[in-house]
Amino acid sequence: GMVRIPLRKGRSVQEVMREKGVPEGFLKNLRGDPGRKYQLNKS
Amino acid sequence: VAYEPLTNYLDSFYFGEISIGTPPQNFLVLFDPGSANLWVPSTYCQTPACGNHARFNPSLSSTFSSIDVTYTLCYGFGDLSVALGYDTVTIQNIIIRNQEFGLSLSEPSTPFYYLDFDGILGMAYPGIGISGYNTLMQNMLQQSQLAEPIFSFYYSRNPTYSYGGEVILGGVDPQLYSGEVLWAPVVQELYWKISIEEFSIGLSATSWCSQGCHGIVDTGSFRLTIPGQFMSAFLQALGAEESDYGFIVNCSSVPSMPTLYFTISGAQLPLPPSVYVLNNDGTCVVGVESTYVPSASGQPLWILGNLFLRQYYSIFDLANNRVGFAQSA
Repeated sequence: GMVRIPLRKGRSVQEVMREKGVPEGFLKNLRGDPGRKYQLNKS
Repeated sequence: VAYEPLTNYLDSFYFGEISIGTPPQNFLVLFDPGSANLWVPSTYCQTPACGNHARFNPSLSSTFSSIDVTYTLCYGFGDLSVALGYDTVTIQNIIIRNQEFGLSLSEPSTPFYYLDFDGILGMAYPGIGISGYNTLMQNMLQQSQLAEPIFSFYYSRNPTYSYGGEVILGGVDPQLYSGEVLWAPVVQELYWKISIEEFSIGLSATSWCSQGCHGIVDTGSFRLTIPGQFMSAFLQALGAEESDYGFIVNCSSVPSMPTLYFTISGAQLPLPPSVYVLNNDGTCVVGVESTYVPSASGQPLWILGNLFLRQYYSIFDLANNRVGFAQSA
């Protein structure tokens, strides 16, 4: 009735992109709002 | 909603393994109290993001049933479309039968191609999940899979890829925290949303929450999210400057920066600068971002993400609709 699931800490998107040799420039132009996740009318 | 530069591509996420199907197919999922649906990449999806992750193949599972319904799921960092199906989900030694889940049909490359995890396991209330289908937590409760209707999160202060912490389904581990648990009632049974009564920067109470603030406790978010209307004053109080990589401060000044205090259920929860300032390769960044989305009832909205929860072991109590915080070990 009780389970423990170990959590791994992943890399950031920036780190993965660097490893894959992807130019990062466009990430700096990304815009958004973290609160968008919690807008019910968007679900 | 005001769209400002995003910095969450600089953040890490924490995830664990589950299995779906018979025989089981393994996936790394983000355990996310900020959403309520379970989805994983699938062989229906041919976009590069899916090709770069483990994909569920329904034709290889003897227990899979399809549902002829598709949905778009929205997250802070991007949206994706899914088809619904049922199958057996296995988490460690717990087996949840006939669990509804999404099989991705299309995932945009940014950010999904570059994420280390495959899918997301939502742990919020059913009211924000796809209507008419049970969430995984609902099914676990209905199938009497949990010793207690509780789950809890612990984040290590020195996380690594192999161990960043743990999520405990069905209980808490008192060895992972110290002191008393502070309980805060959930204000709306959709998200794990609680009241924040006051926010102080050092010894100075800001009164920003004098008309009430709400905070969503969300391990699926990394930074501390501050209501947009307070961001400018907050950064000024900290002496932080905006740059391409967020709000930077001089690393040598971090020890003398103020502790932040959240007053919740009448008690002050401190967040020292060693926790809220992130050192990214020698650049010290205040781990905050802003939102212009208010709480549904109009209060300024905060999001208490991994950064806050590294400091506080968090307990999500489904039976009593409350969130508990205790000093993390």
